Amino acid sequence: QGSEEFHKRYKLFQESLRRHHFLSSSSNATNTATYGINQFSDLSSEEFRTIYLRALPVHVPKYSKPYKSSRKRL
Amino acid sequence: LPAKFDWRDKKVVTPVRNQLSCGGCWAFSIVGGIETVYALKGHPLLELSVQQVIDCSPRDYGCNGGSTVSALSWLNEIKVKLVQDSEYPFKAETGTCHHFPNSSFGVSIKGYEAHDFSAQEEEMAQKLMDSGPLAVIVDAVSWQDYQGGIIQHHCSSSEANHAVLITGFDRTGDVPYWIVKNSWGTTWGLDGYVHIKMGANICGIADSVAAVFL
Repeated sequence: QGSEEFHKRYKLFQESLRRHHFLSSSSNATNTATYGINQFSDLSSEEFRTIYLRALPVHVPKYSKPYKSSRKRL
Repeated sequence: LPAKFDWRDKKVVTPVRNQLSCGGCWAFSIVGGIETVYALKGHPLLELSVQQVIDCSPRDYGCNGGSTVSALSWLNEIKVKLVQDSEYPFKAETGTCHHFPNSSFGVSIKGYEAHDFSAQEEEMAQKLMDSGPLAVIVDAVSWQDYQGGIIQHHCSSSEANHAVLITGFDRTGDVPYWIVKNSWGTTWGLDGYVHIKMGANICGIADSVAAVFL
């Protein structure tokens, strides 16, 4: 407590509270997600993205249902 | 399709793991799928080595990122035997690839398929039931703050950045949803799981879907 790192994390935590408020207020339907404090609440969005969101997307072919001949269906 | 289906009910899904500060989600998602399909073949449910995939997949970047499809392609081409997690434990950092003698126990895949199921989530649910859990890539930016409930907003279908594993679906309520296993530990979300609305490609969940065969 009192260190530069503490102040940085505390500020990020406060920012996360504002973010939770935004995420929760913009969805008014029931059965919707809830957002709040968890183990990532003292990380900036950039830190979170850099550490955890590291999957590389790949383009894959569109799925097409296996063909069934009309004779088979009959 | 049934109203509800979850591979966890068949006791063929390993516990949620924690990738810590390693960006190896792509490895966690495919290894989770292989573990379940291996158990579905009548074998015991085993935890296989995620670290082996992180260290050894040649076209990926270990804890700095990777692709589910390129890792599956490598596993399939070389018929790599995945050893048990206890033998090659997770270290949360990229290490040197360890090789094991051919005689040692390991699980290799016979094949895999990867498709874009957008606008075809009914077919995707059928694939889940026929083939086992599905490794998918989603936009998880808003998941930083997720606590529970069904995600229906606040993510994009064009910015995939995180790999997870779909283990089931539930269509019994007003909002049908996918049941998704994450790798951020059990304290995150719903005991480590997240629910994503079905039928609208929320977070791009249907854009890149992979299933393995053993």
